[in-house]
Amino acid sequence: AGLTPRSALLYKFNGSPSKSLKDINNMIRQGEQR
Amino acid sequence: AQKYQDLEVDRQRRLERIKQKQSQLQELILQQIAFKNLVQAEQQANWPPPSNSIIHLLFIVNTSKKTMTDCSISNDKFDFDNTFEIHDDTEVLKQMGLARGLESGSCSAEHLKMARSLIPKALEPYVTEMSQRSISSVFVTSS
Amino acid sequence: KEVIGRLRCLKAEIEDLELKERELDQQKLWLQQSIKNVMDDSINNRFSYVTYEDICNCFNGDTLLAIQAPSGTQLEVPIPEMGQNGQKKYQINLKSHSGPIHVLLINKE
Repeated sequence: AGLTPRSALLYKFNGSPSKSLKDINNMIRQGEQR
Repeated sequence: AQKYQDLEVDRQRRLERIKQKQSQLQELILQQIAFKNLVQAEQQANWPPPSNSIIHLLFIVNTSKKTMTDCSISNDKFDFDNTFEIHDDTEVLKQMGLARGLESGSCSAEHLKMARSLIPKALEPYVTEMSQRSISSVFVTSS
Repeated sequence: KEVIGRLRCLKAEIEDLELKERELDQQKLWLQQSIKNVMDDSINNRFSYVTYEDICNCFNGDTLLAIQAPSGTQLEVPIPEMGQNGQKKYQINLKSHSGPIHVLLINKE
């Protein structure tokens, strides 16, 4: 509760495009590289 | 000159939006083609797989490289001690080859013909362009 | 005179872009409806599955969790932060208002 869009990425089942999941995967990967 | 600049900015924004929307449309086309190929393949299979070895669409898959990943699950969240990736079922169907190489522009002529028959006729130019990976020319042609 | 000419061309190009964008919006709606019809078809529904082996072959060597949830289920991944024990925390939050969320562990071993 209380998470703003800047602190989390969102995806909706049967509502968001595949790109949303790709963005999530990129975020996780970039965090790991840093 | 100011008006020209404003219009130029407007033009760039529109081009960007169109590029995104074309990409989304491509994804949807691949989704429909892959799904129809899946259904056809399963219908033509000699025998159905055991019911305890299948998973029905729609689903997403979470993958972790390290097999010792600790994953604790409560009723609304997963906690992992390592990185993961998430892929939707359309991605799984693409990796199974059910998009017939369209996603990477490496589609044979026979598969291209089949793919065109699986989507509404008005969208066939998109499939042709995807097979050649030159989606930008679709826009030019339509204009 | 030159600037006026360029301005006219730019306006015409923007009109074309507007038409193209509207066409794309219409095509997207159309295709989404087409996908829904195809997936809702009773015969297609029976055959819309993959096997555990199919999924394992796509992600060779990975530990896999399959998550099935009703349409509209919200998935949220917070930006990973360092925990108190010096390890990064990775989390997925799921929220469904219209049915249960099923989770399956798919592991070749």
